[in-house]
Amino acid sequence: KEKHKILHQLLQNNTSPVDL
Amino acid sequence: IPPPAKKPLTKIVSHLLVVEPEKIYAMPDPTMPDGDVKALTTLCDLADRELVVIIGWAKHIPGFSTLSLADQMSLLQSAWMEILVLSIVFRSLPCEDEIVYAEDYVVDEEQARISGLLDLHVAILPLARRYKKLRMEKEEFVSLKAIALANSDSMHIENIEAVQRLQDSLHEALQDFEGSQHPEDPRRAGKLLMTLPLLRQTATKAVQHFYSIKMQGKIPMHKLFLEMLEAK
Repeated sequence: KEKHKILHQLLQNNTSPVDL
Repeated sequence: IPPPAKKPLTKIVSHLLVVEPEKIYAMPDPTMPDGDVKALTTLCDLADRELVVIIGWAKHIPGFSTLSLADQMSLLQSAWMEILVLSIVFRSLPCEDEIVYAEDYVVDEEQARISGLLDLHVAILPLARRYKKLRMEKEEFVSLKAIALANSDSMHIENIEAVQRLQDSLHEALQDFEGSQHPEDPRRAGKLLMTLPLLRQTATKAVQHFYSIKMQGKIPMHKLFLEMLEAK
């Protein structure tokens, strides 16, 4: 999961990832 | 005599139409000189923004959000390029041998050659021709896109039964749609599903194309796009 941080983050909540 | 009124769409297909994302634009950097670096930078940036939209869209597919987080990730990691390619191809249907990467980024063969996008162009065209021949409709496009996600054949699915149920419900929605809207062609749902191998082949070529660009290291790529490329 650490490797796929942004996907994980986007699926888990509705906030935008910091680094896009 | 007025034509018979079309039957209402199935609930899932109507829902998929409603949650279909808004158009996004490529917005090529006007300060960059034209050429392959600019074209690839534009496409990689577009793909990154499309990925954010695709992840948000997937959550609205009935049954997707009830899968475990790990299975949601596995499906998206397997199918993201198929979803991207299918969307590009659907946008390109009204055009003749042009690829509509975005409304403001339409590329013909000559421009593809100049921009170093010819391999990608040549890979996508046969799929576009196939859907043109079928005259794919928007309802079919949104259904097929959801099916491509559910049917991504990831090797890492934890709950195979739950993913199978998702596939079954989307498959049933497509069949119901065709049964009510295209009763003249009882094999239409099958014809659409039979395009999925070519969609996967095309997406595989596109992933290989962008992976080799990543390895060359000349084009800036955002983190989500890199993350998804690495997952392949």
